[in-house]
Amino acid sequence: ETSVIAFANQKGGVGKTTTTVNLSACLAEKDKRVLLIDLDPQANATSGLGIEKTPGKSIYNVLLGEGSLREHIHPTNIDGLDIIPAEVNLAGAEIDVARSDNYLNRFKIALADILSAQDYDFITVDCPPSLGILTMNALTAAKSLIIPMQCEYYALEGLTVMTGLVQKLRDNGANPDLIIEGIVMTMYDIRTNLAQQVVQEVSAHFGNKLYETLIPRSVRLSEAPSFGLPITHYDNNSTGAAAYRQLTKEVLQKLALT
Amino acid sequence: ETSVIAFANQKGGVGKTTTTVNLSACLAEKDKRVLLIDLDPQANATSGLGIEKTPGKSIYNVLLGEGSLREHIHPTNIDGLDIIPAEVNLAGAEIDVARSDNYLNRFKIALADILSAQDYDFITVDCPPSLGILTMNALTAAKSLIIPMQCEYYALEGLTVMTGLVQKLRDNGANPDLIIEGIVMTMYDIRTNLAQQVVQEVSAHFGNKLYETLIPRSVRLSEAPSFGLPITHYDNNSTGAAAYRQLTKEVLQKLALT
Ligand SMILES: Nc1ncnc2c1ncn2[C@@H]1O[C@H](COP(=O)(O)OP(=O)(O)OP(=O)(O)O)[C@@H](O)[C@H]1O
Ligand SMILES: Nc1ncnc2c1ncn2[C@@H]1O[C@H](COP(=O)(O)OP(=O)(O)OP(=O)(O)O)[C@@H](O)[C@H]1O
Ligand SMILES: [Mg+2]
Ligand SMILES: [Mg+2]
Repeated sequence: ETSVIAFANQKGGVGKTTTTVNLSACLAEKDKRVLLIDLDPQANATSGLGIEKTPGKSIYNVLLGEGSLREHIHPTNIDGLDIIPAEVNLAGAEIDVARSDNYLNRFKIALADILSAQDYDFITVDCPPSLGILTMNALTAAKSLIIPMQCEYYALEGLTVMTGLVQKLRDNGANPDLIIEGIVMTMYDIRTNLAQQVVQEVSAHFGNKLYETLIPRSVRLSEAPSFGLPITHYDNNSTGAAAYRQLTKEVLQKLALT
Repeated sequence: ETSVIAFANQKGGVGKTTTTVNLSACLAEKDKRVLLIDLDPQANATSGLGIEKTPGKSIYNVLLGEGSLREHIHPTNIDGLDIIPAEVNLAGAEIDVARSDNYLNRFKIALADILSAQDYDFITVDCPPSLGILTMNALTAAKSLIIPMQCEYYALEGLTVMTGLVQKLRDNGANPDLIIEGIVMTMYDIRTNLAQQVVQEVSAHFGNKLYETLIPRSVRLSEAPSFGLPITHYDNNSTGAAAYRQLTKEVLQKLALT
């Protein structure tokens, strides 16, 4: 059974791409077969894995019913990790898909044949910082959601919007089985009171949904994408690599339990 | 003549809201009459200035032609600074405005009576992290654009998308006079090579558009919003307050020159 996990949070810059890329690489390291789908027109996950963005070549047409997702699968430098890249023209899908029928299920329909082939253990989906058509399509298709979250005040404000949306998608039948897999705190700086307060606040409201692993702020994590590499390949001994390996262990443990 | 400045960058978390709020407060401190318009459904600028978000009360209807922007003007705790707040229902405008006629000029039309009354010296507009309908409306209505930019690799990648878009809006006649007022580097950490490299890269490509003022990473800046205050009122003697005052001086100097 393939796990389909969306990485979403409408708050910008909270570590969605960094978490999708590095968790996917760590899952592949544990011999899971992983497909990362970049659903953000910024295409940061695409360049973060060293894949060239080809102008005009994205799954835009697939979301409008032409062609298949399978044609867009590329290998990466990481064994066991494939990618479906994004490109800036994907932004056009926000408007064109919005005007089409059944506009929330386009991605889910496109994903069906890859899911039935069971080629992958995990499909991870990086989302843009908005609750527009692309993110809504990801949340309708996914089985679960991981919410990366900065240890900041503005990020805290946005968390209830996200959890409220998940409840709405469950209740209105768009995705009755969607669950929040977990909330992961990123860019944690132990020296600041703010970070500790935010973690306490999230833990008080969301208890067991909060992963124990806190991803520390580490400049190595923000350097790695400029080399097109996940942290495990850029700096194997860094605190960032250790944290994402720890998170991966925790994600796998929790999945085994559900 | 009222200056209308949009603060936009589709990359998330680069300091758009922090720059809009603090620059607006510093302009008011210099006895400019300022109106901040929060065009982001996350409504971070609204809460960053201590304004309650009223469910269902945003300029959503105004963008669809009902009522006027003037009705939504609220005072803030800061002398000389008014706000038009946002609310999560503004996200619905992305779809509804997209389906209406003349969908790019809705905000520009709504702004016309405030501009003709010349009540303000500055109108500042905080944008969401996307190039959707709300940001496009802001860029069509604005006279100039300030691009906040993190000293990070992913933010560097997105900069050319932003500058390319400005050129397109000028060329296709949507906003022939739109100029880039400037690019401001935020969360600058002098200790990291990455930050220095990114600043050098931006300076090499965009030369005189890059403000000399670099906003340092400072936890006081990220604490201030939780008290609903700009940095000048939260911690008047912080490096963040000094940096935004310096930036304000630079912005005013450059405006006087154009
Ligand atoms: N733990 C970390 N330590 C230091 N820097 C980090 C960390 N995680 C992410 N970053 C950096 O912070 C910035 C924001 O992270 P990222 O781009 O992954 O967030 P995002 O939520 O995907 O952003 P967007 O909303 O634009 O999609 C990036 O430049 C990234 O390199
Ligand atoms: N110079 C700074 N030093 C430290 N923290 C900062 C600084 N500027 C902004 N921040 C914090 O970084 C986070 C991102 O900033 P902000 O929310 O202003 O960015 P944004 O571009 O408006 O994000 P979005 O794309 O979600 O609208 C916020 O939590 C903010 O408090
Ligand atoms: Mg991202
Ligand atoms: Mg913002």
